[in-house]
Amino acid sequence: VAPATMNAFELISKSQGLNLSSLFEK
Amino acid sequence: MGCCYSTSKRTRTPGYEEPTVLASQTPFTVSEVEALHELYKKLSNSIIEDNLIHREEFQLALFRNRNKKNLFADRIFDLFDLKRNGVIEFGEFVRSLGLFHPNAPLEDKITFAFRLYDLKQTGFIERDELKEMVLALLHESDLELSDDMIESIVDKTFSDADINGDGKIDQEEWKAFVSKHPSLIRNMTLPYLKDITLAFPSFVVRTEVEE
Repeated sequence: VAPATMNAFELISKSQGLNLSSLFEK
Repeated sequence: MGCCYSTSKRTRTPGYEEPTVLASQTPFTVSEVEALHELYKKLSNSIIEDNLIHREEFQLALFRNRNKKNLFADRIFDLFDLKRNGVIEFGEFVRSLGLFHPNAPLEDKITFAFRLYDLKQTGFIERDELKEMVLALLHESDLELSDDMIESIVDKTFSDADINGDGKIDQEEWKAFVSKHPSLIRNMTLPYLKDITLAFPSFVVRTEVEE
């Protein structure tokens, strides 16, 4: 993806720290 | 007596709240709250056996590493810790996860994401906060961008979201921005929660309360 078209919030939302599905992994 | 012993033992757990009460205040059923309690017991005793989720236990569950520092995980922990006493109690855990339920109101998800990104809790998302979050994301990923590129991304995003051009994103501007980019709150929905009792049957030991 060309940087100029990147959405900063879209980038941020991919943080592993925001992926709570990990809480449910056994 | 067996029944009474079980109840009093649970009542003594700090922060424990009755599943019927939590179910009435969240999108979860009583059985789902009980399934979440099984998950909560596991998470809250992974390092310190006190039935409370400490920050390190939250980090361990998210990253399999108790010492991993992550800006966003810290923010999530702080928002889950409604009483701000440094731990996530069971009621806080259920109420906060309720926001991630597929049936939770979209408005609540959008507001939670706004509070998450409002790092300094000023009621606005400011440009320096946005840049700090982009830098934190780049730090945890393999993506490398020059400072010029980062500035360009932050500038473009900010100008798109800051409709009135006052240099900060308020809640109304955030709502409008999310409505144009709904994928921004995709991570605010955990499909597992739709029926946690089926997704995680091992957590359901027994149903103590009649639905």
